[in-house]
Amino acid sequence: SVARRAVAGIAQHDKVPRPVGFVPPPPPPCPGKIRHFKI
Amino acid sequence: VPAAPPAPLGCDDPESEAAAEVAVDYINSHSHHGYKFTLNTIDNIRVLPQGPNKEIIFLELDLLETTCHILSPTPLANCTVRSFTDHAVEGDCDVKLQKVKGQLSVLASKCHSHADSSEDIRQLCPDCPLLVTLNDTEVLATVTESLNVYNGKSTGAYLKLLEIGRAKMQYHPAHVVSVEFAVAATNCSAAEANVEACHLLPDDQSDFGFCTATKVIRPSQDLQVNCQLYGHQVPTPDTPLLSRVFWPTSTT
Repeated sequence: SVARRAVAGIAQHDKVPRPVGFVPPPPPPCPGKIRHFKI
Repeated sequence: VPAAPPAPLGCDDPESEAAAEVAVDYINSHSHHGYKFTLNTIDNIRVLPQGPNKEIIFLELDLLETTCHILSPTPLANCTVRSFTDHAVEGDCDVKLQKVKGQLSVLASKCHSHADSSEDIRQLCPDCPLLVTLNDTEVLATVTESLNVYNGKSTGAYLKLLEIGRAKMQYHPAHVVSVEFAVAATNCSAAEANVEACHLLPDDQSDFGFCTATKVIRPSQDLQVNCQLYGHQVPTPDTPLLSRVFWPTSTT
């Protein structure tokens, strides 16, 4: 029953209303990845 | 409805990486001194459409010095990036390219390099040797002595100094000078006495090399020299033979 409640908890959390058409912001295009190390 | 403008290129997009690769190849093949540089980060990219199948691309690149001298035939992919504790050197480059029918070419590039700050290295490695200026008297003395010792023991061609690539100094726990320098074979054998008459081999026979030397000044006096000749490299049309760069016709 705990597992069920936990799932229910997540289900409840997941019902947080999001604005219509919400699109997570894309990762910033630049600067790009660091291939070695940053001085 | 007009087509939406294409989304701006990301710095890690394949097109950006392809442009950066062309830019780094151009920078290394048009550099005449020092070491090869490799790509560390694409800091920014801007694309300006110039009509059908033509774009101008502006790249801001962050490069890192490798341990390969610019004369080394070693492919860049096999060149080790100079480590942080070996006193790394960073290059910042702005490059303008054009892309015509998918073909990339460099129109202009401007770079400047700078060594990492000594404080950064001291924090991580208090006793690491640090870069010193190339005209430091102990550096010049170590290079001269190293080349004399090498030529004195060599059974091959007499080697002349092309340029000092880098020099580091350590003061604790011992006083040690480490130098790296580029050399070129001359038309004399090392055994020959009159070295003043020696001159670089003509372009079609040129043979460059690279030497590293470490001289312990205190507590003992010890000198280790190691030189490696690359063998004759066939000059390619877009990379001027460096002997003309290092030793212009009016030899001074």
